[in-house]
This record gives sequence, structure tokens and C-alpha cells, in this order.
Amino acid sequence: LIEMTGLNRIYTVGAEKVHAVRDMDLVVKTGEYMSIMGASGSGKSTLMNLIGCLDTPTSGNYLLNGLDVSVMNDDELATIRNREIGFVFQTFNLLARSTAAQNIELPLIYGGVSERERKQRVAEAVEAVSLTDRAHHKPNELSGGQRQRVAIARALVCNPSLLLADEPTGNLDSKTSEEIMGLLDDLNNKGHTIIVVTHEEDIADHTSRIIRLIDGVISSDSSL
Amino acid sequence: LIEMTGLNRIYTVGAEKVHAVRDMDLVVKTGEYMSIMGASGSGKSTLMNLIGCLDTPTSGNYLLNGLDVSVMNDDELATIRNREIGFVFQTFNLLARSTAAQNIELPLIYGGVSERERKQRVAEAVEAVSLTDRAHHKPNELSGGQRQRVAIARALVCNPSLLLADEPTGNLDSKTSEEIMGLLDDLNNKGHTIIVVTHEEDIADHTSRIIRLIDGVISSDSSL
Ligand SMILES: Nc1ncnc2c1ncn2[C@@H]1O[C@H](COP(=O)(O)OP(=O)(O)OP(=O)(O)O)[C@@H](O)[C@H]1O
Ligand SMILES: Nc1ncnc2c1ncn2[C@@H]1O[C@H](COP(=O)(O)OP(=O)(O)OP(=O)(O)O)[C@@H](O)[C@H]1O
Ligand SMILES: [Mg+2]
Ligand SMILES: [Mg+2]
Repeated sequence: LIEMTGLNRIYTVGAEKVHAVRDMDLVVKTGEYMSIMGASGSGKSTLMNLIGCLDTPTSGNYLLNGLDVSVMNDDELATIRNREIGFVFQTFNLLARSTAAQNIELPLIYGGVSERERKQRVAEAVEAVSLTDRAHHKPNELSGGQRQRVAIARALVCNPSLLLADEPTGNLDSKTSEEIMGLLDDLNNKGHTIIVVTHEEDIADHTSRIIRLIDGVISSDSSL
Repeated sequence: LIEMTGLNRIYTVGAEKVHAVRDMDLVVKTGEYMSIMGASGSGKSTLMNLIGCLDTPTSGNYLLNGLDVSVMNDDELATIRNREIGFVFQTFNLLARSTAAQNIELPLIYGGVSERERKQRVAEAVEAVSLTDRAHHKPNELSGGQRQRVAIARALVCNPSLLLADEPTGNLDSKTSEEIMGLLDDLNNKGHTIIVVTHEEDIADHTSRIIRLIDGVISSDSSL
């Protein structure tokens, strides 16, 4: 599914260059359930943004489902992101003036799903993350962990073939974390590919492969 | 230091009322090191905002250092918040157009500290959270855990007598979390009062008292 060769991402800040991802080779097969771990600042979110086509590498090759991402135009990238990939952001990125339910519905509106089916699927996603009695609240009327769950529901509602979750349980107590990981386990059992950034070993234990980053480089890979 | 009696906080959302903190009695002595735990949505951040004078209770009494907070005007509350209380927010609340160093310096500017001393203290705070090589980056040029550390450094730079930290390690790997908890341990050893919201038992184990919330009510208190 994912084939990265010699991938680099260098940020420029004034005169300084930050080499966040260095010369990375990574292969992820369809249906894999993988964790990415590593210290704060080691490049995990940068790598996730590259995988999810939210960011362009400085150099290197990225084949997604056999297609060369670097030769795609913005429309093609946007289509892939909306239809194939679900992304749970480390900072949630919810729309402040929309309710939880409206935020969760948005990818379905982009996907051209009928209103009747949208309402049905949003209700199911809201129920799955235990937010039924908060669905009409806006983000600033929700707790931190409730906002995180809205972000998760929004990523799940499209039934994405690739789910990218950047620290999805960082704001959740252990019981709620376990419920969320249960949802991810179910999704993987149906054949979806899941990549989770986490710094908690309990969360990583749900997955079947763990890669660890140090300063933008893969320092260990449990599948090797 | 903190004496709350019959405290309530009710949010109104349209026609609905959310009773986030219910009839709470809480006493915290100077120099205590306490954790607040509980499920997502149980009222932890709401309680922290009430303790930190960032929010007003719907009813009940709050004495801070023997002073009745409910009869203070905005200026008096702002003075207390700036001089006595350091707050690490669950969502960081950094200024997007300022660098990490500028964000950390801000409370010292409000406190009327001289420029020479400000530069010194900001450099020490940046060093304490291991961000020396990122101090000139803006928040969107930092990783999630680096932003969290900027928020922590900003709360610590005033040497506050009361530090309120709402899930300060949620975005940090275990090694960085331990370093941050080490900073809090040191602060408490110097006599400062520290209250930490966390959902991780390892973090709570640094503190000497744990209260647990269920639906806005204290369900257990290890000091009793
Ligand atoms: N401004 C608001 N308006 C309406 N309801 C709110 C508001 N802020 C919080 N709430 C509700 O009050 C309850 C308590 O919220 P609070 O943020 O204190 O929870 P929390 O314990 O910090 O949760 P988490 O662990 O998820 O951060 C939640 O159910 C939330 O939906
Ligand atoms: N837009 C940017 N401009 C400059 N530097 C950046 C930018 N975004 C990230 N960085 C830097 O790149 C490095 C990797 O960042 P990244 O967000 O990928 O880390 P991370 O592993 O996700 O960390 P965390 O666990 O703290 O979320 C960090 O040192 C960060 O300061
Ligand atoms: Mg990150
Ligand atoms: Mg909270």
C-alpha cells in the first residue's frame, strides 16, 4: 500500500534547516496495524503528514497503492485524502463554529453522500465514540477528550481504507482509550490499514508492528 | 490555601444545562502536591478553571489564601492570576505569531520584570524543558510535544506559588514526561502548591494526594 524510498522532509526556519525526516525507506502492506513511537520532536507527525498526502517531501519517492504521489496534482491528492484516508490530527483541527455532529458530517458532504445516509452514519459514529449527548455542542463547549473523540469519529465516518491517527488517546482516560482502541481493532479486523502514532506502550500493544523514530530516522522496526 | 464549599458550575447550551461541577467541597493546603483524575468529561478542566480564577462558579464559596474570590473585581483577579498562579492549559493556548521564547516571556512582561532579568529567566525556563534549539520557532513550527513544553515553561517562569497543570504530559513520550514531572517535583520540594490533572497513574504517582471525579463530584480522595 505504502512504499517510501529515500524520503526527506526539511523545514526551513529563517536561515536554519530542520531535517525532520531523513532518507527514510518504509513499506506498509494493506491491512497492516502499525504504531509509530519516538521522543517528542523525532518526526512522527511529519511522517504521518507525508503518508497522508498533507505535506510534500523535500526529496525521495512515495508510491501510494502503486501511484506516484509526487506527480499528482492538487485535485487528485484532495480526492485521495477525502475518499481513502482518515486522519486524526494531534491538534484535532475541528471547525470552531460547527457542532460536533456537523464536524463529523463534513467528510461525507465532500464525498457526495445523500443527506439521509449522512445522518445515519453520523449518528453511528457519534454513538461509537460515546458522544451521543454532546453531538450538538460546539468544540469550545466540549472537554479536551470529547474534542479528541469528535476528531476520531470524523476520521472513522468515511470508513477509510487507510486510517492515520496521531496520538488519538493523548487526552483520554484509560477506559475511554480502551474503547477507542477497540474501534480501531474492529476496523483493522475488517481489513483496513491503520497507523497510530503513540507514546504509550499499552496503546502500541494493540498493533502488530512497531517502528521507532530517533531524529527523523527509523531506529527499530519490529517486523524485521 | 484553597477552600471551596458547595461549589457549582452549570453551563447552559441552548435549552440544556450541563452540571459540570456539583456541590463540591475541597480543601487544599499550601505546599500540597495533588492529582485530579477521572473520565473524559468528568469536570476536571472545569474545576481547574475555577481554582485558577479563570471562571466564576454558578454558586458556592471559594476562598483563596483566605480571600473571598467572588467579591473580587476583574483587576484583582487578574493580578492574582498573573502573580500567584501558573496555568498549563490542556490546549496550550500559545500566541501563534510569537516565538516560543516570546510566549514564555509574556507573564514576566506583565509582571513588570526588567528586560535583563526576563532574558535570563526565559533562557533558564527554555533550558529546563529542553527546548534551547527551538526557542525561536513559532508554535506552528513546533511538534505537539514541543508546544506542550512551551506552555509548561510559560507557567513555570513566574515561579508561581500555585501551579495548575491540566494534562501536562498528554503529548509527551515517557522520557520527556519524566523530565517534566522532575521539574514539578523540584517546585513542590521548594514549597509550591501543585495540582495536576492527569489520566496516567504513573504521573499521579509523583503526587502525594489523588482525588477522582465522576460527573462533577469527588468520588474518592486519598487523603481521607
Ligand atoms: N463551555 C461549555 N459549555 C457547555 N458544556 C461544557 C463547556 N465546557 C465543558 N462542558 C461540558 O462539561 C463537562 C466537563 O467538562 P471538562 O472540560 O471539565 O471535562 P474534563 O474532565 O476536563 O474532560 P477531559 O478529560 O476530556 O479533558 C463535559 O461534559 C463538557 O461537555
Ligand atoms: N513547520 C515547521 N517548521 C519548522 N520546524 C518544524 C515544523 N514542524 C515541525 N518542525 C520540527 O520538526 C521536528 C519534528 O516535528 P514533528 O512534529 O514531526 O515531531 P513529533 O515526533 O510528532 O513530536 P511530538 O511527539 O512532540 O508530537 C521537530 O523538532 C519540530 O520542531
Ligand atoms: Mg507529533
Ligand atoms: Mg479536560
